[in-house]
Amino acid sequence: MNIFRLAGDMTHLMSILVLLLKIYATKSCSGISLKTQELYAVVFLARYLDLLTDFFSLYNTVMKVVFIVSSLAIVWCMRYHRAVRRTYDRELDTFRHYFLILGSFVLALIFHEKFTVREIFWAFSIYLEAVAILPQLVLLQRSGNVDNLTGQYVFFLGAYRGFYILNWIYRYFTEAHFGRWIASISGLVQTALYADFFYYYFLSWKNNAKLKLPA
Amino acid sequence: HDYDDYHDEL
Repeated sequence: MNIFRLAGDMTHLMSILVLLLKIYATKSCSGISLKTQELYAVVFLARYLDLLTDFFSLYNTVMKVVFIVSSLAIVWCMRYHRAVRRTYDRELDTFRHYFLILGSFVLALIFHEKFTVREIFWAFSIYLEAVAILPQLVLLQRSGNVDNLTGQYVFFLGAYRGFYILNWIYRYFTEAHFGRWIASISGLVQTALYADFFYYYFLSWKNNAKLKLPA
Repeated sequence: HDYDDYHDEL
């Protein structure tokens, strides 16, 4: 564990707490893409298949459980909670995310570390996470002005993988055999997808204005 | 084994 990875995990945890706060405090999920939340639930379920078989550390196991439970709870909330589900922007959240799942799985069948179920599901979860934010970014562009908590949620979610990139650079220079190209390249793509959001987020912060993504 | 230090990240 290095400081970059810890910062990344804490930022990721922060994004989940901000989203839970928004849904719980405002009893609303307006501006949140259910499709992105569903993709993240698939990402964590596919990535943490080793939850019950491999134990690295208490931290590792606890964080995996937190990520899986929170992502499933948010999906459940947005689908079935009486008050929250009414605030879901169903007509705006129309990204065909099944293609992202299919595409990521096909890519994982081609590019993986080893041709085993776990490695293919792991690579699938890495590729899927890289594009999981797309429905959410599309929804933000369509839904005009973005409330603060939603903006902060997307910001932290984008920043966490940026810290992981620093972690991979650090590990590349400090560890002998460091070959996690799948995660590194995919992480670069993932963070790059947030580039324009980060730009408009920075402008809204600098001008102290409401965050607004151009349609 | 190599799997460990490979999947130690979240």
